[in-house]
Amino acid sequence: DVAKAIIQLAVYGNAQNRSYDRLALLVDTIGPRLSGSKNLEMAIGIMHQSLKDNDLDNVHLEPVKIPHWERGEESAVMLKPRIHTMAILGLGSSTGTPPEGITAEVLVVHSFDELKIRASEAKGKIVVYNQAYVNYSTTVKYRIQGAVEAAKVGAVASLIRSVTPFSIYSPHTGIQKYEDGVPKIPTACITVEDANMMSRMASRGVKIVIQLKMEAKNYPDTESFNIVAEITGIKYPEQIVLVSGHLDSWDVGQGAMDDGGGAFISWEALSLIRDLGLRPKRTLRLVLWTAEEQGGIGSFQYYQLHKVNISNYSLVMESDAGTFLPTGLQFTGSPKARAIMKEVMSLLQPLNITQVLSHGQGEDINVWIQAGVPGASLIDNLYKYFFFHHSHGDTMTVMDPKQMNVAAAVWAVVSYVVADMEEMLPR
Amino acid sequence: KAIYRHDMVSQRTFQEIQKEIARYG
Repeated sequence: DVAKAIIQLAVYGNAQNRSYDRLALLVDTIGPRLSGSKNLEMAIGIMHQSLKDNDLDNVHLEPVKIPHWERGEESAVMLKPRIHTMAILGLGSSTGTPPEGITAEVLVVHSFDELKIRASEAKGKIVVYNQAYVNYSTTVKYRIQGAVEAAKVGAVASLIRSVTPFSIYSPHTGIQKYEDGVPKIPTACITVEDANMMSRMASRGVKIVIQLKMEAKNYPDTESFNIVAEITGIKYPEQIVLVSGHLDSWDVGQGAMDDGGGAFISWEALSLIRDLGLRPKRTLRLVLWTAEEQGGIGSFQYYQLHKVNISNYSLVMESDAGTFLPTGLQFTGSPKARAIMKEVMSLLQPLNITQVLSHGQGEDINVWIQAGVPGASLIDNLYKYFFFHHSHGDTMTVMDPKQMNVAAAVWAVVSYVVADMEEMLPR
Repeated sequence: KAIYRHDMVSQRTFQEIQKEIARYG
């Protein structure tokens, strides 16, 4: 009755709220942990020591190179038709403006198609995108490509409506990408409210002028580490079940939800198994990734280093979509593997979380999944998740200890059983 | 060594695997 023992300990026993309390201590102490920042460096040091103190096996740091971008001071002030200071967040890897800023007229568009149609109007302007929110994966392309598309038609900067289904005047940052051969123009996200307002103003034929100042700067790549800790398998130690979350975050709020929760329920999964004195047949490997937010930078270098051993990976797991109350497990794998995972999830009947859905995924594990390794991720209330995603609202206040207990229990049961079954999951 | 790899066929029937997993509950 291992599953019951894990659930009992995590949800009703002495380990209750432990993942929440551990997370709160770190993010209250350190705050958010941007790639290349001192905060991230300190957090890695603290976590490295904490995992050793937790008596896990083979705790070590694997060096990687990661991007180093700094936001600096930034501001956007509407000068016409009236003075209005706008809340903005520069987008990751954006260039800065000259010290005096960029002051230009605004062209408001609602889609890339509209931008192409009105390309002749864009020269020398600040393009404001007021794109409708469909869902995150569809709409995020505006944040990622907005600057490049605007630069192609001669714009001097771009301001992107935050990619979120709900807003209380909260900008949501995130990575964006430049393209070789296209001018690199400054780009920032603005609030849904300001994007809507400027759209209304423009539709009345009102001229809008904005002064944008951004000190953003890209520095040479810097050294960081993925953190690894294990419970070594007792029968097939070279075979692995990988349990993970990322330790870096954007420089907003506390980086508690994205992805402190995922990192800490992953640690909690191993702690629960250690507390119960369980030792699976295969190695349970916890990895806390670095520089996920810049596009899975740390995890890709882990893949490069470890892919020679890919046939020994039974399952890769990442929690990077919130640790609110889980509604099921997302899974990618063969029909046989899916049938086995349904059996594993049935062990969570006491928590009434037994669904196995499709789309097991994670920025840091997708490369393994694409190479054929079965992959799993937690699914919870994504609508709520994107309320706070990449915004100053990403703090401990949105986290719920009881929900984290349940998420950790699901993570521990799934990872332990798959690690202890006689056979690896079929490909 | 590992009993099952992607290039090998499982040694066990699904019912056996079901029973194995049930023992964890």
